[in-house]
Amino acid sequence: SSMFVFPHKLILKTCGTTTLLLGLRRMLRIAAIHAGFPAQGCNSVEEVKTAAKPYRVFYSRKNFLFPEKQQGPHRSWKDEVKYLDDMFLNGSAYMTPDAEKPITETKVLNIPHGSVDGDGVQGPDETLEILMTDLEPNNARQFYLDHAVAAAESKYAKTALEARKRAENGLGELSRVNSSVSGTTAGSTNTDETFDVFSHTSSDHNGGLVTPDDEISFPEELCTEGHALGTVVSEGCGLSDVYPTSKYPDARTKQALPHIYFTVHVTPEPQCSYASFETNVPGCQTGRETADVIEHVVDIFKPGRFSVTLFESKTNSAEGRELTLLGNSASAMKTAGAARLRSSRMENIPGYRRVDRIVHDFDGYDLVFRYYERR
Amino acid sequence: TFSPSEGTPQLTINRDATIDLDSSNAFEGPEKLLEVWFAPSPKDLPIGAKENGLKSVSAETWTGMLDLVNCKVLSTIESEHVDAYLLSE
Repeated sequence: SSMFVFPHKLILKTCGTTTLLLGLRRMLRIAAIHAGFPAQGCNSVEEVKTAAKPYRVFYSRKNFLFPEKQQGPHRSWKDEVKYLDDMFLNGSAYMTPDAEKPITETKVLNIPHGSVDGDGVQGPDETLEILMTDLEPNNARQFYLDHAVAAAESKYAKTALEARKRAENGLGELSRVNSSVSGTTAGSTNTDETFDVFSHTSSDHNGGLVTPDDEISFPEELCTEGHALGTVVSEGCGLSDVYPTSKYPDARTKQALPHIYFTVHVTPEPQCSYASFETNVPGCQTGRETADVIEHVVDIFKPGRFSVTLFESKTNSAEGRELTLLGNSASAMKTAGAARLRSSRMENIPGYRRVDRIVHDFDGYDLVFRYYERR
Repeated sequence: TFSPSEGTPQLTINRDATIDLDSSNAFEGPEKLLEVWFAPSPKDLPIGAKENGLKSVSAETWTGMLDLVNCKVLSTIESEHVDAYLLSE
């Protein structure tokens, strides 16, 4: 599970049998009391008086695999919608692709705030979410502890061997292993954590230099530290390459650079295999990047089925740009064309058949849902 | 907490929370996703809001909210523009 706290918004994504909605009222109180956001208007309910009025609320989830285990308002989508309706007005609930065969339930609330929702958003704004089930077992194995330890040992041994060779060649240096933090990455997509691989006392060795006779010890924290092992897995399976530093940040990402994130959650066990990928890194205007990201992520997990939800501001989306054609603007037609190209590439993910496509039109935003099955 | 230089995100790991972590039984992977906006952008915080908005709230305060959600904080990464929390039920 993960939480991202920006100055203006909070994203909370929790799995298992967590009771996410039960934290919402406290969240609004915190925003008012500790962050100074304006409280809601006059209301006889004391609790509401000290609760901040949100600008927008968005709640969604995929169908649960084990709904009977859920607690509180999460026992059913109906209960969740009622819970939110009791707190907010002007909400809309959707099921995609439809109520007959729902895969993802979505509730979007645009709270009247005296300003136009779409105009208030600065710059392109989009969220891409890929939800995957029936993961290919061999690919899912990468996310098991024993596999991660083996991968870490292999990587460590290789690094140690390289260091030993350098020492034998007379270069003599203290090796360091650089790792990037996996799972959630805040701000820049490059977050480096450096920790020593070797530990030697200066009395035994020459100021920490590695010599050919050194006995290499495998640090225990690298075997048991979930974060370090997660880093190894992230690099080994290709997650760290979803946004390669050779290509990102591009011009468009730079505009949103401080506020970009991506998060991955994985449940690899075969009886409940599942993985999700979510990011707000904007797709490139060349019309390639979003589909490239989807193909890259899907190739890591090779799911039997997956859905892609793209939630983007109308200034950004293909559907939104269609509206600008009414003005016959040359630039609008060009950008609409690029957006259509981007959209059409997402219709053809190698190895998969796009089964459903649904578009929801919200104030200032479009939500495009696509569902794929392996051919 | 590890912070090698100014401006570099700070990582804090809560090792006590990870000792008995066990997901050997079937686990509900599909998440509930909640996104709550209080302003259209970080630059458009309303009058009266603290300069850093929600980022000015302490981790301890968020922990109280997360207790209601039944989540523990495994680690945090604090940066200038966003704080990221890795959580577990």
